[in-house]
Amino acid sequence: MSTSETLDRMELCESLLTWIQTFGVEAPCKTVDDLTSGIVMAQVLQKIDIVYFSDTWISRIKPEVGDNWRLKISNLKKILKGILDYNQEILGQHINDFTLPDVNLIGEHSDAAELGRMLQLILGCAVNCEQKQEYIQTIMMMEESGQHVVMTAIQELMSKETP
Amino acid sequence: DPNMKAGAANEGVLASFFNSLLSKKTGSPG
Repeated sequence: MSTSETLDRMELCESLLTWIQTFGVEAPCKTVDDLTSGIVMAQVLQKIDIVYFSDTWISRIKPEVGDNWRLKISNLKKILKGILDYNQEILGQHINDFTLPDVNLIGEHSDAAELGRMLQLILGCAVNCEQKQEYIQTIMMMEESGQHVVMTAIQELMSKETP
Repeated sequence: DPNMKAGAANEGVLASFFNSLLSKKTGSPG
C-alpha cells in the first residue's frame, strides 16, 4: 500500500470514527482501540437493521474481550461475515474487488487503515438500507471535510458493487 | 472571492451526491 493511499485510509478511519459516534451506541467509541473489540460495530449494525442483526446474532459477539486479541479477531470475523451476508441477502448486492479488511491487523495491532475499511463496509449498509434517509441526513450534517471523505468512501464502494 | 465560490461549489457537489443517494432504489428485502 503506497503512503499516500495509507494516509487516505487513516483520514477515512478518522472521519468514519466521527460518523460512527452519531449512532450514540452504549459502548465507548472515541478511539480506534475502542472499536477493535467489535462491540461498537455490532451495536451500530443492530441499529441499522435490528431484524437482521438480531439479539441472537449479537449474542455471539463476546462482550468482555479485554486485551485478548484472539477474541477480538473472532468477534471481528463474525461481524465482517454478517456485513457481507447482509449486503447479499438484504441489499441484494455483491461486493467484488473491494479489498476486505484484515481483521487480524485490527484485532492484534489496532490497525486504523484496516479498521477504516471495516467501517466503510458498515457505511455501505447504512446508506443502502431501509432507514438510509436518516443516516444520509446525519452525514449531511457532518463537517464538510468529513462529508467529502464519506462521499469518496461511498463512491469507492459503489464502483465495486454489482447487483 | 474565488475561495467562496469554490466552497459553494464543493457544498453543491456534496448535496447533490447525497440527494442522489436518497433517491437511489433501496436494497430489495431478502
